[in-house]
Amino acid sequence: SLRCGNVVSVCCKREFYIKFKDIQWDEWIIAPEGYHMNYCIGQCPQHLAGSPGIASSFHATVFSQLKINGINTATTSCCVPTERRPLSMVFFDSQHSIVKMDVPDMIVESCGCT
Amino acid sequence: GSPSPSCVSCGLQAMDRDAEERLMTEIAKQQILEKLHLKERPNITHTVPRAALLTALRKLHSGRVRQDGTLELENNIPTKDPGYEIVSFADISEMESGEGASLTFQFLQERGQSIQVLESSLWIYVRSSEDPHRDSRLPARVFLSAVGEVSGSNRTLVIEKMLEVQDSNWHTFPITRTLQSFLDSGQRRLRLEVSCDEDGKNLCSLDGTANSAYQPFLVAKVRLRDDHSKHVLRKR
Repeated sequence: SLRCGNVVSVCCKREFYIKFKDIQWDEWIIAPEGYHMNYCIGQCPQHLAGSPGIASSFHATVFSQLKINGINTATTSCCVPTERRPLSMVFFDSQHSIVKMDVPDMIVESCGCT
Repeated sequence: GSPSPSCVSCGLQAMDRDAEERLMTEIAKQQILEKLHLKERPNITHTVPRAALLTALRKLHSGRVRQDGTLELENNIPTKDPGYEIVSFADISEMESGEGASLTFQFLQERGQSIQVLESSLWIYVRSSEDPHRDSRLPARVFLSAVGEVSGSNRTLVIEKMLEVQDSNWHTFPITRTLQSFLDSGQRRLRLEVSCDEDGKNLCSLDGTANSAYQPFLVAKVRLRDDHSKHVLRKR
């Protein structure tokens, strides 16, 4: 997966980190100290659409078959997350109880073209 | 034609870096609140004693506590339907009879939410007897008492255990079914009475004062029930 630079062209992962202390959310979030809200951005030109290894979705597989057989798909390809991972969070709720929650698919690890 | 950093089809002007940062921060806030099933960020009015907090987190097995007291979490790979764990600290009041203390836990359930308790236990720090020749076994009882009643009256025995107390340490009391029936009843305050009586002296440390490392707390592993949605589906 490509990591975006300052100028975005092809599908890549843009990293965005928010530190809870910076927004005073460390008052109620015990852990972790911040959140990586990465996201996918950029173009998916035809020659990248469904490239093996870039997009692992079922949609990519079907798309490849159509392309190989020369069927004009006339569809656009999108830049989407291909890998995500969970995030465990421990925080105070409004009753001052501590809650520990494992949130699935919270962090985008890599991006690809469908 | 000319490469333009803005989204031409959207007709938006290109954002400057600060404006983009602010927007992304707001999006991140909304995403975190949504994933944690919260409508808004909790308003913390008083801090939990740090020592009690660290003790509770250690019991949560939620990771390692670093030297500087911050928490390093183990990322558990959640099941399809991740549950979550709650640690609740008690408000403590002495029982008139002097027999022990009354612990009140507050729970707030969102309207329409139905919670399944997978397991729950009450953690109490029990001191060892000052008399070294004393029998190391100590009878301990936990009662569920009706909120608003005089402590000691109108209560039901939840669990009775014979504790083996060699030295001062934490002891747990399973209260899964008690907590489940309490949450199902829709009440907000769960009141438990604990007594660990030795010759009229209560050896359970029910010290809720600030900075107490031995503040009793309740741990619960819960999951949102999804049969509620199925029920709705059936209605359609």
